[in-house]
Amino acid sequence: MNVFRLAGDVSHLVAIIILLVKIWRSKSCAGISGKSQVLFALVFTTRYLDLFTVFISAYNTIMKVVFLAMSYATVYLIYMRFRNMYDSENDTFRVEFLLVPVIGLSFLENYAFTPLEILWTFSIFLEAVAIMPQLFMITKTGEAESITTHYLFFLGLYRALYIANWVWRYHTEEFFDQIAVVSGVVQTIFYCDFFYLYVTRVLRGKAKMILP
Amino acid sequence: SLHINPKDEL
Repeated sequence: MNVFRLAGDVSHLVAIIILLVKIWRSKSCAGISGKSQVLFALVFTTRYLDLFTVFISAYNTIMKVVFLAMSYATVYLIYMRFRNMYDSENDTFRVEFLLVPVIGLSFLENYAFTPLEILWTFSIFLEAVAIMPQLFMITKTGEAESITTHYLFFLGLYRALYIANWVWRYHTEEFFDQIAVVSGVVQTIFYCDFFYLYVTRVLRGKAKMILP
Repeated sequence: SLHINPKDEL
């Protein structure tokens, strides 16, 4: 555990809490892509199956359970509790265009051809693209509420900090996880355009981020 | 070739 990794995990946690609290307080999930949230719940579910097979640390186990619980709570709020506010007309990204290639790739490129390894690889590849329905929705409507952009900022920050963590681990313990690093870098690139808009628009006091 | 790392990251 290093400071980048811990800060990355905290950013991830903050992002998910921001989203949950926003939906809960406003009793609305307007502007939030339910599809992205279902994909994230699927990411956590397929990655954390090792909760049943190996024990790494109390921190590891607690964080996994918290991420799982919060991602399912988010999906519940969007599709059940506040489904009247769910903006399905703008959440039209075709998820099968992500799932089919990701399933195919996870069978082709994995550390071992076993169910747990393939599912873990699937979760890594899927996480890299799971935010796309959300970014697509913002592009389609042309705007995002500032709380939604804070959520995306902390998600992107989490990814950037994980890259710093991998650089650190590579130099200190010669740790290199090829699948995680390559898809992690790809995932971070998706946030770059958003980061630029976030800094130039949201941080200058706009209530909403309006796309140019 | 690829080898399995301990999956200690989240």
